[in-house]
Amino acid sequence: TFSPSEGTPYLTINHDVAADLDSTNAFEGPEKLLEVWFAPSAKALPAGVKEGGLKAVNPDSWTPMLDLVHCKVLSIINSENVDSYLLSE
Amino acid sequence: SSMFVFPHKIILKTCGTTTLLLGLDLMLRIAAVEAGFPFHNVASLEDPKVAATPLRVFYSRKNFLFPQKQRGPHKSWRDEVTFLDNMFENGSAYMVGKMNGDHWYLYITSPTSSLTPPRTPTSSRGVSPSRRSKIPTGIVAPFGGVIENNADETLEILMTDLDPENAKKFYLEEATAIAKEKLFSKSEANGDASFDVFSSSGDCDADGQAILPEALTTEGHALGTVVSEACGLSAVYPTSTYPDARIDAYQFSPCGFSANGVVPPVAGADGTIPKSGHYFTVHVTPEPQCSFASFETNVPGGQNGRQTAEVIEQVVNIFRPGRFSVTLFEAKGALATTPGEDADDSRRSWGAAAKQRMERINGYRRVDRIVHDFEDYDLVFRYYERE
Repeated sequence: TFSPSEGTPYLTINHDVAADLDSTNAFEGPEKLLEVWFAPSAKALPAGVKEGGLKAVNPDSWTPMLDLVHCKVLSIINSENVDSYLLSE
Repeated sequence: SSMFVFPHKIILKTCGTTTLLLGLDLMLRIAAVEAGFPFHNVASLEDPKVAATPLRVFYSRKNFLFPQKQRGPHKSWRDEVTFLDNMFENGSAYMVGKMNGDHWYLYITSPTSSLTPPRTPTSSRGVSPSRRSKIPTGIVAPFGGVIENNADETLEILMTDLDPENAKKFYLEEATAIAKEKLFSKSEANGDASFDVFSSSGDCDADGQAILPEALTTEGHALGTVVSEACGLSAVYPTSTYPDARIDAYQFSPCGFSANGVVPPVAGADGTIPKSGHYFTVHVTPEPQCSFASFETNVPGGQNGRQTAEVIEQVVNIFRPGRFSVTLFEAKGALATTPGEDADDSRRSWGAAAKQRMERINGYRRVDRIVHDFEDYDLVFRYYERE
């Protein structure tokens, strides 16, 4: 049995979305990729920015933005330096 | 599709007919209102049009297989560029690769406006809307100092025409069969004949891939974990080398696969652990008429002695595509600022050798190599076809 250390990222699953997804009509694999930088590094956040920067944003706050994109959150890995959101579609 | 949220940046990658750029306005608003990043497009934070001032914006994609089926600003590259130009100052758009074959598009905002930041307002962190209709980028006035070039590197492998046998693994039916076989082996060893894709123990395997109790997972996630192991994805950044790495994978029904990996930084030669988050993400559309797989990571090449070319070969062997492109974005200061590394001659020559190694991917012929020399990034686009 593997014993993760205390620093191991942890997973949260959105059961409401993840339980009944159907990808029957998927046809376009190539993705659109957007990367937006607000500061030069995690160590160089501007004055006035909340501790943790964008990672301090409540995960639910991203939902309306993802609705505009037509994606829903399936699950989230929280880790010290980056939070990963696995999305539908 | 995937999203990665760092303290200072956000990465959003979406496939299908998603309308990615339509979320950009709200993303910038959230960054200003909820994270507190500076804004310059309106007078106050209460203004519903408030948008945080991004330092850099990158937007890219491969040519679509079915562009006519896209929605909104994604119907053509021209429309996407118009959308972004209407939003940001200092944007540049490029097409890289063959016009009559696989190619790749990039939109990038310039950081040069950082040299002439707008006047800092006295009453708020915003400026009069009448002064700016577009969102400026690259401003350093609120930060003070100069943009630093961090060790930033992004590798993206875009694979089409997947080998049908390899693509089979990404169908629910096949994934279920693999899971049953795996659990049957385990059950036999334990004297138990049940065929549930969920584990009753909740234990992790030795490689850290958990088959979680049913209450904590879904069939898609459980099978995603099985597929990650079966196809070899779990071995790209194995927990034997990256003890705290974690993969979150999902097997779609009837087919399709997505996985996000988080790879916490490992200690450098001097024992210090850099405060940088590393990730990788994989998406697979296995249907033969539109087969496609992508792999993207910011784990630096050369970490733990593994060259970028070795990672590419390992990933390509999972899918055996008929053709694929590789884009490698590297910050120009990366060599000089990698924590725990000296930008000495030996490091540079190692880097040159690593790049040379990318010219020879086993089983493939490198057809195109196109280099773009941006102000603070180097971009190398390579295109390969099966021999």
